[in-house]
Amino acid sequence: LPTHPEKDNEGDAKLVQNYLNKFYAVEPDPNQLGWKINSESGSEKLQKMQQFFGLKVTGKLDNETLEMMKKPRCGVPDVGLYG
Amino acid sequence: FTLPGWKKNKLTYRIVNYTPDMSKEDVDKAIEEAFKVWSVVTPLIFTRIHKGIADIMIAFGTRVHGHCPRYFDGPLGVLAHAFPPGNGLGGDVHFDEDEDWTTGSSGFNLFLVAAHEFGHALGLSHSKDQRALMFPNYAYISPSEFPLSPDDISGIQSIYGSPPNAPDERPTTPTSPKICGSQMSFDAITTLRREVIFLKGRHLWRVYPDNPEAERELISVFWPNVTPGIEAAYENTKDQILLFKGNKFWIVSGYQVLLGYPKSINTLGFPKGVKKVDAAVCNKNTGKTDFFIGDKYWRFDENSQSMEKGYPRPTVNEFPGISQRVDAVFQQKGLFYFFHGSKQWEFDPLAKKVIREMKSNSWFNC
Repeated sequence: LPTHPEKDNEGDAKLVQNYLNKFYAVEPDPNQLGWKINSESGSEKLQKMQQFFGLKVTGKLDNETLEMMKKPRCGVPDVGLYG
Repeated sequence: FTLPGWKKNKLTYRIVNYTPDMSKEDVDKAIEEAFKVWSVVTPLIFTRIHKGIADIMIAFGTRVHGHCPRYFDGPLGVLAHAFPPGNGLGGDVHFDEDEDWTTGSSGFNLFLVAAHEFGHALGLSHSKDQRALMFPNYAYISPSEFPLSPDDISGIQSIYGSPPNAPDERPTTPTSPKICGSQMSFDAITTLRREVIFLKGRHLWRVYPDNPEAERELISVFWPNVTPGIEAAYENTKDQILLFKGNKFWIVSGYQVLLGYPKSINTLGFPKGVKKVDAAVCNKNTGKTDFFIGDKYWRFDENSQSMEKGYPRPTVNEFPGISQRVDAVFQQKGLFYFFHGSKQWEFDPLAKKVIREMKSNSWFNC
């Protein structure tokens, strides 16, 4: 059956956001007093992920980055404390 | 990166429940072997208990499971997770039951995933090195291969030190498959000028015509950016080697991987349905390369850099007597050598007939 491109994009966008939040979210600073909005942007997280996997670091989503995100993997974060 | 490890070398583990995908014996064995991966390179000793709280509690669960703050996501995606050394959840390892757990290369190999998660349970975080067991993405390697890379070993030994030097107490680190073993087989074989290079798992052997002693090396020493487990290889007409794995291929010239690789095998003219190449050989006399996939072969013209029309065709039609799937193939002095498992067949392409059958490791001084 033909896929619906815009639906694919929607699914991919959700996958990317979920992936970055799960594996590249910066852990809260234990010495931080009170709440602080996590100001790191999606692009910065994406750059961190691309750098980790040795991909072209652009901060933009490309096919190679998306393909890497779709690979089965371990659920422990790649950055920050995994405790 | 490493976290503080356990403050003791004797650790306990408990298998809390089982996956229906595998027999209990196979799960027990996979978990035991996964701990052994780490115990052979450290002073650590792992003892199994069947009741109560162990340092490392091992369980299978789906989606939201027990008190675990992390949830699983159904088939694929996240396969398992673990927690660093500590009390409570510390050291615990959870496997996603929605995955297909196996002892082989299909689904996800429980031994390999468990060995990775136990690395976390001992204090290791993820490695950026694609060859490392602690690399986050799943990659199957034959369980007969020792799965730890130098990066994994230096990481874990930076926390716990090396195993005590009493060889009669500890087995040495398992090494590569024995080249003279009766069942020795190869993943891929290629020539490079006058030498023949045999590839299997993470290793390659270089055989020179006038030197009976093969030279063994890690593939990653030559080509760091090429993933292990190469499935096909051949030398083209431009003094280069093409290496194939899954739907990707690299071109190497000497030690250099050409820029822009790996590329998809579709760029060679294979249709999307073709997912991997079993073996390949370039016929120096005709400048045509034959790709063997299953029981068929495709023909590629090196001059025009294009796949010829009218393929694939049954291999046995062009190569009578070669009826099994081809693991590896290379050409020397005009003759082709086809490999399947522990056997090889010497084939005369002009007479179109098998000349003789030999053992796969007949090229080595066994």
